[in-house]
Amino acid sequence: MLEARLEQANLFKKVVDAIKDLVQDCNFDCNDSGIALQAMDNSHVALVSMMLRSESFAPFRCDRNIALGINLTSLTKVLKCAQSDDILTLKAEDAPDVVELVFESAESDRISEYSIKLMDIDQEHLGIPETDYGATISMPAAEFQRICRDLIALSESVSIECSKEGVKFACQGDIGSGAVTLRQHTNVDKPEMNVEINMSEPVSLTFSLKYLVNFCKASGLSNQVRLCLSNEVPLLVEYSLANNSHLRFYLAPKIGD
Amino acid sequence: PKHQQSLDSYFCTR
Repeated sequence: MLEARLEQANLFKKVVDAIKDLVQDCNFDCNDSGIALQAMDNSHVALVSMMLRSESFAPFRCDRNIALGINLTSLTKVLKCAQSDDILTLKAEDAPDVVELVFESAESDRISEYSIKLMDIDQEHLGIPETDYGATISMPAAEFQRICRDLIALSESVSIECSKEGVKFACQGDIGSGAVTLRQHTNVDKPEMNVEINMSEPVSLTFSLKYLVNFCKASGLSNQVRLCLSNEVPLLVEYSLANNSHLRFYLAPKIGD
Repeated sequence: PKHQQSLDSYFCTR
């Protein structure tokens, strides 16, 4: 059986909120290392990969592998019933028909119990190859969100160029063009404002802004976001969570002229 | 214009 108690229901709420517009029906794969999710959007352009490690829960118990097939719209409806500082416990039997969600108030004696009917989801599991990226950029998540939201007003696509000059986000549209360049930057007082660029080769790639704006819904989960780029391979956008957990998005590039 | 690639060619089915 699965029993996973999360001190902050809000964390799970935010994760589901960040991915629900990208993917609809997902398997939450539970085993003794934690709860993982991997799903592609309908167009097979973007992939979501979430890992909530067992250390993120207290206690965490999962005796055998359980796949919880959940519709995220249904899950969102139920998670709305949790107050943001509630404690969340996920429960399921070994061959479950339902997943149970229990919300407990840390301050009062309220206990709310909900269940969601599970679905059989036949999902392909993709092998994501280990990649030595040509460029890795860590930057404030809010800054990345702002750049994506600003540039989508002008164009559908953004080119991300990383060179020893820094990283340049540029777009061209019908009304004109826009570009934002960031250089490596260390803020001693506010390390969450740091911009760190590690580059082994210059990289230049083009991506659809619609997807990037979507990924940025995860901005509330982490102060910093990490972008990993190599020419001609999918972009990795990573939000690190506490206890080595993470929410990652992959996006296929646009290529050719 | 550039064409949107799919992830299928990058990630293999396990």
